[in-house]
This record gives sequence, structure tokens and C-alpha cells, in this order.
Amino acid sequence: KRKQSTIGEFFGKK
Amino acid sequence: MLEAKFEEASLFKRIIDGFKDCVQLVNFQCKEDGIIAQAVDDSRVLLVSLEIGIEAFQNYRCDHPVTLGIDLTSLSKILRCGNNTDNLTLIADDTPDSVLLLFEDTKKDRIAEYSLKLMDIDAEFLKIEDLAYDCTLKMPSPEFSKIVRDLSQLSDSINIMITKETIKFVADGDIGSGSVILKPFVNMDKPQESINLNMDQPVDLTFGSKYLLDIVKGSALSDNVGVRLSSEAPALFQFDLKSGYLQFFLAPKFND
Repeated sequence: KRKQSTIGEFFGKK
Repeated sequence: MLEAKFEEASLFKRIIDGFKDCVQLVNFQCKEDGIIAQAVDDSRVLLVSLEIGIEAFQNYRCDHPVTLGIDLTSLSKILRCGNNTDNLTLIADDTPDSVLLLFEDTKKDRIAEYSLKLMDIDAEFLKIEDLAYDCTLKMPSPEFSKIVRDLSQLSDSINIMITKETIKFVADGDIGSGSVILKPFVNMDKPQESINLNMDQPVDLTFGSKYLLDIVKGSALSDNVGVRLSSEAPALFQFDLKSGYLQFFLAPKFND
């Protein structure tokens, strides 16, 4: 089964 | 005061249609050099980033930066009211609670005016670092859309594998499996039909089909799509406008 990552794991808040 | 005039309403309609199905509440930041917008879908897997440059407008004036909080579902209802060939002007004052959409049919001397109530949307603006991607692919957007639509019937995940000279899309699900293999090539007569690949490192990434199905809706904006892949970052799918772009950043799926 594959785990879906999220955008927040890669891009920080400005 | 914002006054942004599109020569054809159809351009703004196609831009909004390109991402209205995956995000709903969007802050459009209007500045003197154009309009930008950014939004993340509810599952926080897909980031949409829009930039419309001044050259995309017949004329554009924005004395002070203004943010328009818009519900895209409501905006789409109003955009349906105009004819594709109408001029469309967006008008808002410096502290607006609504934005005016003015459709002008210059031939029939017909003017339609709609006012859309704005919303207070509290959304963080994510900083998108300029990443060094392992692979950069440029291919016809209709072809990319067909591959995504075909393979997403077979599985809720689509695997994209890129090596030196090969681009492979694979889906493997309960009913069966499918794969599409492309090679870079240059079409001298119709350059937009070419497939250009620049590979620094091979990549083997898996993405959710439902997100790719949303992304391919941007294909109405451009003959080709730019795909930038890296093993450690969201993939970037970019549709270029005459001035500006619609970008989708998609977080990958990893083996548990």
C-alpha cells in the first residue's frame, strides 16, 4: 500500500 | 482601484475552469504587475499557483495591491453569463467587499454587469522554493491528458518512471494493468507536438490518479504541459499562458 504525502511536508509557510 | 480588462472573457473562463474543481476558496492578489493566486486542495496534496501577467490583459490598472477573496463556484456561475467573445473587465476599489464583472459585446453594443460578493479567506501563502528537479519533460497536453485519463481507469495510482531516453507511465490495479512508453522526439513541422526530455537523474514516482485527473483540466490553456519531477519533492505540472502560467504542485505517494 502506498502512503500519500502532503504539500506541507515540502513547502513551508511564507 | 483595480481595472483588469481581458480582450476575451473566454481566457479568464478557461483559467478558472482549469482549477475550479480542485480548490474552491481562493485569494486573488492583484498587484501593479498582474494577478497571482495560490490555493491548496482540502486533502493538502495539491497546490495550485496561478500567475496572470499584464500582457494577458487588453489593459490593466492596479493603483494599490488588493486581495479578492473569491468562491470559484460562484465566480463560475457569473462567468457562464458572459459570451466567450465579450470583453471582460474586473473592477474593484481599494477595500472592496465585491468585484464587478463587466461583459461588453462591442459589436452589438450590449453590456452585462455582475457584482460578486467577496469573502474573507484565511489561507496561508506557501513559499515555493525554486527546486532543482531531476527531470524536466515538455509534451503535448492532449497526449498527457489521454494517458492520465486512460490509466486512471485501471488504478488509483499512476507511476511515472523516467530514464535517459524513456518516459513510462504505469497503472496496475484490480482489473488489470497498463503502461505507456514515450520517447523524446522533435517534430520540426509542428514543434508543439515534440516531446522534450532533460534528465539529470532517473525518477520513479507514484501519484494519486484523482489529482492527475484534476491537473489535466489545465490542458485547455496550453498546447503543451511542462512536467518537472524530483524524487524528493512535489511534481510540478505547468501550463503556460501568453503571459503567466497555471501551475500544479502534486505531492507523491511513497511505499510504506
